[in-house]
Amino acid sequence: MTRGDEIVEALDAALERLRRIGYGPYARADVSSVIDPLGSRIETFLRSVAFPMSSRADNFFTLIEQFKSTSLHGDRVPSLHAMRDLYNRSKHKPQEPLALGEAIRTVQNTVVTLKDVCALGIGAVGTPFERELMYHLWIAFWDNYANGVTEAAIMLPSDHWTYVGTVDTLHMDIQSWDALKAKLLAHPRFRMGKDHFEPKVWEGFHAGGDFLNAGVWDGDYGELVRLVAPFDDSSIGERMLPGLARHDSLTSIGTALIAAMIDIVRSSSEPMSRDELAEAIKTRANSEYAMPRDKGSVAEAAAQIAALVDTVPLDQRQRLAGPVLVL
Amino acid sequence: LAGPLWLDLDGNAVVLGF
Repeated sequence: MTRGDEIVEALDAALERLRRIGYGPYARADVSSVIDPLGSRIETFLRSVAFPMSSRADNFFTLIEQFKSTSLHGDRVPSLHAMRDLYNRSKHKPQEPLALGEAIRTVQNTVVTLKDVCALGIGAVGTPFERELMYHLWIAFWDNYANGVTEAAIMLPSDHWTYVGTVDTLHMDIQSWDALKAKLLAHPRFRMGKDHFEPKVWEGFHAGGDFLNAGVWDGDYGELVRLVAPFDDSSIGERMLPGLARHDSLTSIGTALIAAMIDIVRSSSEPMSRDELAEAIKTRANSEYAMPRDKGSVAEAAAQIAALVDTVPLDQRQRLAGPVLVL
Repeated sequence: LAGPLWLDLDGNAVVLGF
């Protein structure tokens, strides 16, 4: 099953649920319970599968607009916008009615369109679904009032005595929290607060100073980093912790660069020289994963990753997955 | 790099780790 097949199957299942709602009286919430997760899923599909090189600034609207530069039939684009409109209305305009018939028709049209999208073979729509690496990650935040800084740590559960292994650490201005929190809470793959952790883990977070909050992420590794990256300020790490900034951590550099590389190889089947690949990795790691490109260790790591990818035949590169986190 | 970086060409499986 390809990632394209998977989304079509998810839409078919949603359509079946909508039809069943019609077997009796229904409430707006019944329709929303199908449309909300489906809309979010389609947006994620467009962002990470159809257009893996999309920018973090892209939204559902601009992602759909990108089909205008593909060979997708022009008639199909409005059906995706209709799906986006339905999703926005369902989620953000509870005072407006949500008719079941309209929802069924919209999802039916979206199924037809996404089948055509799969046939285009763009991005990673043709890569096997089972290769998708999902992670159950913890992200915790601590304030450092003296320096006006908030630290975010992305962690993988482990059997280490602290129960976690830190994968990446980002630093941001202490004022960033409200905006970042809103962004995380709006994401369906994120859940925040004590209820999502074992008590011993939550206590462990408190041991680390002025603990702010923590949440659980179930999904793609790169997507989580892309949500937090816009708030990262690399000068903070450099100033506060000489030699211990994010761009001094080989794990942070490696994971950011590999995530960037995966986006690149999945979006293009054009041959690239080793140097071009290394440059593209640094550029995307900088723009999407907040990894400064002008550091010697970043350049060195990009060259190593490019050399490794260079050993993979071109037709196999879209099947690459990663980063594989092993702590 | 600090971690292992490898390509595991096991049948169709190609993974890149760290």
